[in-house]
Amino acid sequence: MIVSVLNNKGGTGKTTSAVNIAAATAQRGKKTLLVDLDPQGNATTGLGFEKATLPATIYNVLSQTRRADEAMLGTKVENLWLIPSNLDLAGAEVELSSAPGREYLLREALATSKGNYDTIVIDCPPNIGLLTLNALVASDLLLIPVQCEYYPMEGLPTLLKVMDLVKSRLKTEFDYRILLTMYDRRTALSRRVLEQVRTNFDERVMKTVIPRSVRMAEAPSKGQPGIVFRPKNTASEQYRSAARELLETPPLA
Amino acid sequence: MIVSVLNNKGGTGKTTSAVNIAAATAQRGKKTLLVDLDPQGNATTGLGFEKATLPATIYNVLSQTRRADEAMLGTKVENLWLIPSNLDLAGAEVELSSAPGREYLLREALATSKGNYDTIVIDCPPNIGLLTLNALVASDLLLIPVQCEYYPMEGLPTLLKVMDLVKSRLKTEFDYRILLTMYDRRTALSRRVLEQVRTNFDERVMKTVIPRSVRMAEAPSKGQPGIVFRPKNTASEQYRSAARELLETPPLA
Ligand SMILES: Nc1ncnc2c1ncn2[C@@H]1O[C@H](COP(=O)(O)OP(=O)(O)OP(=O)(O)O)[C@@H](O)[C@H]1O
Ligand SMILES: Nc1ncnc2c1ncn2[C@@H]1O[C@H](COP(=O)(O)OP(=O)(O)OP(=O)(O)O)[C@@H](O)[C@H]1O
Ligand SMILES: [Mg+2]
Ligand SMILES: [Mg+2]
Repeated sequence: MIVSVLNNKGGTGKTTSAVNIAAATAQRGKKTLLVDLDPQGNATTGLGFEKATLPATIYNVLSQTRRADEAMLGTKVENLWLIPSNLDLAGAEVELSSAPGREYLLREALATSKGNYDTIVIDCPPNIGLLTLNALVASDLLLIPVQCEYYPMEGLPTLLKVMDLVKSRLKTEFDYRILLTMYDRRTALSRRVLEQVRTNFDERVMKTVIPRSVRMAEAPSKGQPGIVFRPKNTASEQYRSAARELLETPPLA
Repeated sequence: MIVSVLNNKGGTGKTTSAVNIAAATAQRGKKTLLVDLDPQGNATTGLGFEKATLPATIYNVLSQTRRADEAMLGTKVENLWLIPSNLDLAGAEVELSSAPGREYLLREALATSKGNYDTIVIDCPPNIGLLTLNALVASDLLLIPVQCEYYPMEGLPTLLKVMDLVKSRLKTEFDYRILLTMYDRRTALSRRVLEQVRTNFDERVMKTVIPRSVRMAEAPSKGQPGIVFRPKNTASEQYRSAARELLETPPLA
């Protein structure tokens, strides 16, 4: 299964969800690959790597100077590998925009290694440019983290419309789920957003909800996923439950 | 003065800062224009407008089918005008990338109306693409909101490097300030980030710090800036102080 974690709204918990769900599936014994498709390289630093000294990145893979398996790094989490990213990737949007089949580059690059992994998780940048289009085309399932606040909720219908457009234009099939993040049950805003998203999107919304927890925000400063840094924390437990729920997702499409 | 609010890191408080600082300068009697340069159109909905029924947007201005003064809307805040945005702008990155002088389109479009306003504030999307480059070139001052967490702090040096590159390549001059946002004095992470950013960036960091406050996050659901929705809230007071501090910024460049 290839899952892309995307949302053009910034700061909704894409990287935190990608890193922790990938780590959780790895801890369940599934061989897992995390692909950092964001020039910011947050998933790369979130797993403890130095962006300045990477032997190869996803940029080399997309520009076809490296095979995917030549850019993979083993991480401190058993069963979890990473194809890292850094600012080199920032030029890809423009450089690759005239390449033939530019939206299929990632799907083709992963085709050879897909068989070696049970699960591949792709962390996307906060936009719907060429990099995110590549992730959409390469995926079976899309995970949309929505922070329990107004702007992330308000942007959801537009994001879904764009996804539909991509489906018909690029003749590709994918299913999607919404994951509510940074939920704070003490605020009326959080509760209202949870209710409204559940009402409007029904069975697309995962039962698991990720609570706001400062431990999750501290974990990247230690170069570890939250579920490794503080395994018993509620948000860690919920990310393990989200990984289980995703793996057992019956297709809805 | 033309101020751009930018940071490629998502969710650090760009829109919230742009909307509230623009509203605060308007409340001090300065004629202020807010430009929404993000296809998400969050500043547009944050001021109570419907993105689907806009007569004209910044997209029309950049593609030169409307003058800037033809796209301006009066807002419910006295002295505050808006050039709105919606998803039409999403195509601009690609459409305008081959236009001659593509980085100067916004500067030229604002040149005729610059004289009618005391302050112009530009809200940028979470990336450093063509739209943000246009904002850099059009501005005298850059405001970089940095949420008091690890990933936003970690990305700051790279963002400043890219800004320097733009300065030399596009032969343009700008000064910058860093505004710490969503500060939560109860967490060690927030305090650590505040100390580290102040140590590394010294006089570039604004004295004003914006605290985390759920009222700020609720305000957009009412179509109002936080400083209008809950004027006496601490975060509102701090945004008024940030506007004062910015207006009185002696150049450092
Ligand atoms: N459950 C949580 N509780 C508290 N903080 C969280 C939680 N999840 C994420 N965060 C913090 O919120 C901020 C935004 O999260 P993150 O960077 O994962 O979002 P993103 O969608 O990947 O952002 P971008 O749009 O820049 O890629 C980060 O500082 C992160 O540490
Ligand atoms: N001081 C604050 N206290 C609490 N919540 C805040 C504060 N400032 C902003 N927020 C909330 O945090 C979220 C991110 O803020 P905002 O959307 O302004 O960031 P942004 O940088 O513009 O995001 P994007 O990268 O998507 O453009 C929003 O839900 C907003 O309402
Ligand atoms: Mg991210
Ligand atoms: Mg914004």
